[in-house]
Amino acid sequence: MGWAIALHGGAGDIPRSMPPERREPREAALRHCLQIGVDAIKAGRSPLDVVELVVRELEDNPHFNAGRGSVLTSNGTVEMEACVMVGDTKKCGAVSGLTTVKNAVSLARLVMEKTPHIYLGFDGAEQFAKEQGVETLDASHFITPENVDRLKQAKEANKVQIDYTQPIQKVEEEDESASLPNGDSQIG
Amino acid sequence: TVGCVAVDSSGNLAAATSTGGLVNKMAGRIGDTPIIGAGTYANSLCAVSATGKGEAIIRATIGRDVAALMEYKGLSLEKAAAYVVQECAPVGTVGLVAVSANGQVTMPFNTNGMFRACANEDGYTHVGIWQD
Repeated sequence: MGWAIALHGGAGDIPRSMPPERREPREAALRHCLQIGVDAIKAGRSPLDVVELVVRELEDNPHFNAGRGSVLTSNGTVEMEACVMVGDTKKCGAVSGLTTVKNAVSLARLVMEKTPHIYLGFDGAEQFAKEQGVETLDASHFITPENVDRLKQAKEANKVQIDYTQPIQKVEEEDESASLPNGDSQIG
Repeated sequence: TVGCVAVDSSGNLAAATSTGGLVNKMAGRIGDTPIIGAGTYANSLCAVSATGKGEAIIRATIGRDVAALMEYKGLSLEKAAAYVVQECAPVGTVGLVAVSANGQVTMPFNTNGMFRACANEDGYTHVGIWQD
């Protein structure tokens, strides 16, 4: 018996050829977030506090698909969602369809702690966020140039992509000098 | 999708997950993250946070199935999570991180890679992307 913590920053078709300038910041962020969690749990914070703290940090990092850096809908908008759950009581809270809330995970915790419900979505969730005074930001805060490019590629291919799907390559592309916005060569 | 699971020295567990969903998803689409028992689950045995393709994770009730295999079949956390990831969801659709009440940690995935990290009281630390 002892404390333990684990975190993820997304799964998908992550190419082993991922260049260092894209890999290293993500690895550094994972280490940073892990250390935040370890410090918190060593300091005696509850597991609920720890997971909220760590996920907030991951949300604030544009390299991951939550909060700032969230991927875009087909309309070019963000719709974020989050959930928390406590083991011994099975208390839980969840939110969906957020467009302005800086840290969705904290709003999910408020749903758990301040309402008789489990799950709020879209306008109701945004309204609840305002009532609770949680930090909100203009939707443009969450949208990164990289994700605008990813949406463009996905729309051109008429596909949806899970986290870290490799850029979609257009087979008709014959311009060998062409490269994708993230620096990945289309010709390998 | 980002997520975190934690257990303290008394065996108290919690899980949290947050996401923007899928690139080019339809407006109004809800994925696995906020669905209790799919992308996020915790009980007195384990805490689970999943990532990947939400529709597959919901269909397979990934989080709850890990807990159910421990609860009803007596599997260890590692075996329960490995079974769910390898047998219950299509290849290339899911990864998860999980901890048990007795401090076990596991991070299986059936995608090409998963950004992940873990640590425990014994001093073990791991940061990884692909299968080692």
